Amino acid sequence: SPADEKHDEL
Amino acid sequence: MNIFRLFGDLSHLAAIAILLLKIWKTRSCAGVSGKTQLLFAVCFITRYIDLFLHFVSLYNTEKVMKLIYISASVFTCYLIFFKFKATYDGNHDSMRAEFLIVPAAGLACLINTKFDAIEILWTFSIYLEAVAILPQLFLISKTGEAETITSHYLFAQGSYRALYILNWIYRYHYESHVDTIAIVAGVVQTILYCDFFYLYITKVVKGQKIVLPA
Repeated sequence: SPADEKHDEL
Repeated sequence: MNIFRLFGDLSHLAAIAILLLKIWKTRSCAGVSGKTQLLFAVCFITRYIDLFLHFVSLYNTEKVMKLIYISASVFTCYLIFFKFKATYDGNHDSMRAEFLIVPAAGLACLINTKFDAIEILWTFSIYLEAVAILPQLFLISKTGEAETITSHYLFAQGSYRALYILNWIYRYHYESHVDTIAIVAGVVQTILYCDFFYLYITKVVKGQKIVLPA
């Protein structure tokens, strides 16, 4: 899903 | 969040704080590459552009950290190019930043996970960050030395992405999470510090100053 594709790190 | 990423972000914050303190306390940005700081500011702005697009409530630390990074890097550039401009070593800060920005932008358009504006900006920011320290390392090689406090700044700055590599190994192993672009760029970025890390560990730790050629 696009959510986990999102880059979740600084 | 894992310990490596936590210490990586803390190391990054420490680097930004060390540099700000050095410039503010000594009221001088001698030995500091303004171009590297500009490139870092561009990295933060292009990477955290979502903060500007849709305002988000600052409830979580991540948003606050992003704002701290952007404001601290812009403030550092203000100190270098305005407030303490007289102490800026322009002649030695002579690496052409365009030679870093243009290839990073071009590569971001060619190699990315999704061809849309935000993702291209994020990818550009990752590629640019990998090489953003080069003007600073170039300046040190031109002046032939680095102030001890600047060495500590560089050590913290280099350690942040090195710790992120450990974070990526951790996340691959435990969360099977992989962000190839960030990993490849992060490895390149850390490799660029190897020479400095060697000098830092063999010299600065023993109280000596870094003088080039070593």
